[in-house]
Amino acid sequence: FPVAPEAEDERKTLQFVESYLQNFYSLQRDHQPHLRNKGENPLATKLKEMQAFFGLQVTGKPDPETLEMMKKPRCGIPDVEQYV
Amino acid sequence: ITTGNPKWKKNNLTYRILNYTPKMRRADVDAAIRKAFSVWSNVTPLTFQKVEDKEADIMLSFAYRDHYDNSPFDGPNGQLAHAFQPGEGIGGDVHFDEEEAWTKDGRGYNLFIVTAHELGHSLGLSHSNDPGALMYPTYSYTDPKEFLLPQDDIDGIQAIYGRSNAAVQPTGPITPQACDPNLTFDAITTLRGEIIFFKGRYMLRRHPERIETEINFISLFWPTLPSGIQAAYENVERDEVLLFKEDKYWVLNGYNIVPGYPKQIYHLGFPKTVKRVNAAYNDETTGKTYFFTADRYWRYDEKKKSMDHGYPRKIVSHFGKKIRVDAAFQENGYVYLFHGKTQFQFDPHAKQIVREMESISWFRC
Repeated sequence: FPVAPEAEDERKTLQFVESYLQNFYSLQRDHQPHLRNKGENPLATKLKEMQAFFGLQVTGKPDPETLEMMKKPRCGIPDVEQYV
Repeated sequence: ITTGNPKWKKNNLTYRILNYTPKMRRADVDAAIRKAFSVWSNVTPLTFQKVEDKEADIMLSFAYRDHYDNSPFDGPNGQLAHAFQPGEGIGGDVHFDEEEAWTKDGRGYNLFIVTAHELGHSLGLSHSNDPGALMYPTYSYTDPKEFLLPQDDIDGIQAIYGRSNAAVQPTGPITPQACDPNLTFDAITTLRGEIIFFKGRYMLRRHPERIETEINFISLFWPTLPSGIQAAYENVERDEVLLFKEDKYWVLNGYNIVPGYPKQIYHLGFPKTVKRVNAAYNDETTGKTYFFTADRYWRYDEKKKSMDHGYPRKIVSHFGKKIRVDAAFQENGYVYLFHGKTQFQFDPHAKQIVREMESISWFRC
């Protein structure tokens, strides 16, 4: 069945958020579920890191303000970790 | 500072522009990049010499998508450019995404601003979380003619290379902090339910339903407006905001600058002896606009579009306080007059000041 539009949007948003955090906040590209530790999922952790960096409210969720910031044109260098 | 503190071991560096974007004249690309280098040489002992045909320390080029450095570009918008930390080979090099709309002004992406940012990385800086810093990760336009390297960036680069050799050490603008008790304002206006506080290049937005005070560059919304707005007021009836600087004023209709502005303030009836307006507010009940210049105030009739006779008058004669007003606005019938770190709440009906507060009291500190 075709995916319901909302679900499709949500999937695209999540993909966008994931790619942003992989590019700029060294979210591991290959975080397989079985590697997930008992704590917070890595994506939420990295999202909080990004929100803290930009002075946004640290929610760990891709809220509208966070998405708005992610969509801004920017430099390709990561905000954390060393870019080699 | 980039992890590991990479830095160039010498102060006299070379750069080479490997190729040019067809979107700008070659001379404009040269000029933008030359100016970007001077941003950093002005505040450090570093010097940059352009070379034409040999390997340079910093190689600048425009590239498409995957350009074999493990960091493919993503087409228009998104990632605009990237650069490598100091080092041999690709170290220090700057790559621009050729698919961006590169320009020398406020349209598209200004090549000077982006180059200056990337050179920060080429010299060993990483991103700053100061929203006013050049090394802040997201793009924001500033008129190159007005560009001043912010203090945050000066501190960063001098931590790596030391101070400039200039007799007078350069300093830069500091990003205003909403809860800084010493914060003062250039101008304040309401704008469709928000309150906009102008300070230098910045505007602080107080939205009734948001907890956070948002700080943006004025140029983010209005690239053609100058920084340092000196007075502003909203005419709610006409959905207009008038913004003043020196002897000129602009009109916003909603959020857009009305074509045909700026115009001269004399157009409003000021005599030529008035060189600037310090503050202004529109009285929502009478429809009159009050302008403040030095220690006097004027009254303008918005319906007749002319100054009322018998003005200017002394501020103290009407407002009961012998002050110079930096900024003013009206909210819920009260007029708030700002002078430095203090604001005075004036009741137009009682014709007296009923309260005195800190200027920053509007921010939920």
